[in-house]
Amino acid sequence: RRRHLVCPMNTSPHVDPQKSGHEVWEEFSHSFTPAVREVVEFAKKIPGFRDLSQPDQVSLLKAGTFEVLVVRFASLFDMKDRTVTFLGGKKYSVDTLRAMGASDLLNSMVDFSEKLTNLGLSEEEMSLFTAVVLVSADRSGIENVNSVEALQETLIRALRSLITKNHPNESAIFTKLLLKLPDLRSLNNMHSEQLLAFKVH
Amino acid sequence: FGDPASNLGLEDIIRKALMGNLEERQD
Repeated sequence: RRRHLVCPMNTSPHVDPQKSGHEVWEEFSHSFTPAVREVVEFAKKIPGFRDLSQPDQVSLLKAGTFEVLVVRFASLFDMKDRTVTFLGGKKYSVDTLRAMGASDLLNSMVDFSEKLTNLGLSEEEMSLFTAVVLVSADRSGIENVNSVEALQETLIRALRSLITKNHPNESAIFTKLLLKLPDLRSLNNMHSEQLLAFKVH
Repeated sequence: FGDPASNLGLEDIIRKALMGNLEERQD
């Protein structure tokens, strides 16, 4: 039976049919590990993140890494051509990936990436928004909710101030950005369901 | 199969990446 890995964190969606499930999993893990490490390095640079307890740092990263990656890799999704670029550098059309078994998650990710890109944020704004995505006090397993909440509020204030300064005539941008947070949660939930299904099979 | 992040080995990668920094701090 042909199998495909439609996550762009792979080098290619095509899976060698000779490889065992374990080997496929190992290869997949090898592909996304550097990206996850980059997320951890990014988190370490968020002022105040390293002051949180280590279990809370782990909980935030465990819960938020996917969402951070969605924001960071939004450019892999080209909504004009309706293509997705895999880490191996090759582009695949959304229709091709759908035929390979990609679920509604793919369409949702393309839609999200389009809306985020259309906001035209600078690198600095995107970076601060990513920090807000990661530092969310309502993630499961947080021990010291007050500390995470305090850091989250500081980051949100900084983001609002930066957006207001850079886009004085576009006050809706900040609101639109905050509304992206529940969208990311929803994508994260869909992705978790996919992962469970993938592991089970 | 209750925790996709753990299944993916994500927690292990995160802990190692965070710990690396702790070791640097101790140095």
